[in-house]
Amino acid sequence: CTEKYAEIYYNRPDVQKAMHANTTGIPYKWTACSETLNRNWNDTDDSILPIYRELIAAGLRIWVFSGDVDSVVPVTATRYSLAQLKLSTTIPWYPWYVKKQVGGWTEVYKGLTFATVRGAGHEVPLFKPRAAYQLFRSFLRGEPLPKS
Amino acid sequence: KEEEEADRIISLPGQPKVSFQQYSGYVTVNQIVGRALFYWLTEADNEPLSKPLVVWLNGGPGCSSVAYGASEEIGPFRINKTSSGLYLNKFSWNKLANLLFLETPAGVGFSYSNRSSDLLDTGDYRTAKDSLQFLIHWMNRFPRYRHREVYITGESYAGHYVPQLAREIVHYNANSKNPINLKGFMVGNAVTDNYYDNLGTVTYWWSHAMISDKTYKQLVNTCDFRRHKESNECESLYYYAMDQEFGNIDQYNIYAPPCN
Repeated sequence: CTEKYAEIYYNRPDVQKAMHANTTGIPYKWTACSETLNRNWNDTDDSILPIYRELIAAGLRIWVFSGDVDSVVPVTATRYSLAQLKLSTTIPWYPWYVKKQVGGWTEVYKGLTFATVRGAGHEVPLFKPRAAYQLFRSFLRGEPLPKS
Repeated sequence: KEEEEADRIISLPGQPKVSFQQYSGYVTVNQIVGRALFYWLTEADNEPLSKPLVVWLNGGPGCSSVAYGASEEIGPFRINKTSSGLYLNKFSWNKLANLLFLETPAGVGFSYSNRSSDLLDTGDYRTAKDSLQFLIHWMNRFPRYRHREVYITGESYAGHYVPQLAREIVHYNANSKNPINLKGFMVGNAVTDNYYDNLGTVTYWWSHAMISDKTYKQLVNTCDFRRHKESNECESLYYYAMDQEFGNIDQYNIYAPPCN
């Protein structure tokens, strides 16, 4: 429901003034999602996997996570897709922990780290903020998620 | 420096006292048609100069980083129930990094274009190109970030934007005297591959008992998951699953009470 609060807050003139937003008088209201853009999206890649292959080869740090109670882009979808990369395993599948509880499961592949977040929906940091914070910290440090 | 100061947010309405600096405003990414992207930078709450820059792109396509990334997920502020003020997010990612929320492409959130047709023919390609232009120009406005470690993050349809922007940066860096110090990216619940995403989605519905065996088999046997636009027969099956079998649930968080 927090999206509704945003629709009101970001349409307030005093908020827009404080943020130097809408200085040109945009002829439509601020919305959390633009239906116009969504309906008229003109080009989309069928698959991002070729980009993953290119960027893994370029040596970028790549992490993919999935909240496991989202049914819109669910964990099974991500696993099926990533499996097509056929990456070799560096650290085998294990449960990771946050505040002495299982945060989810993870596997470190050569060039990519995959992690699930237990009990999190589509917007992982909204539903599991502590677990998402741990995930972000480990990502920035370039370290595997904690085993205990 | 003047441009940077002009973008400084003194304080947002209803904002609690904070120790970090924030800036927001527009960066023009196409002078000819007048296309400008909106950003909101919330710097790290301690030692921002020693911390990386993390760019958040939201999904959709067409959804606002300010609405979702900043206000619901990783940003320092949450909006209260009456929309009269803000309160602090205990687990804000700006404890670890400087957060740059980017509204991309034009038409998302506060970002705009003076050419109205831009809203009707945008897509992955323009999003990646404009986002790169944004970063280049933004770093001219904030030169202290020019050599900073950069990471890109996002969720959902940003599973397209984030790797696509990362690739644009890698290609740009190959021929640039001022490369962007991109170190990596992280995406969550990310749209990745049409066929395997769709197959994995209906399999998740079945394995989590959201749909019946019969509907699952019909979906797998009827739908061509490689297509952008499904057949009428397949669409009917999707509607049946959602209307008759899912029940009134929040599909984005299947065990949570729905927002009515």
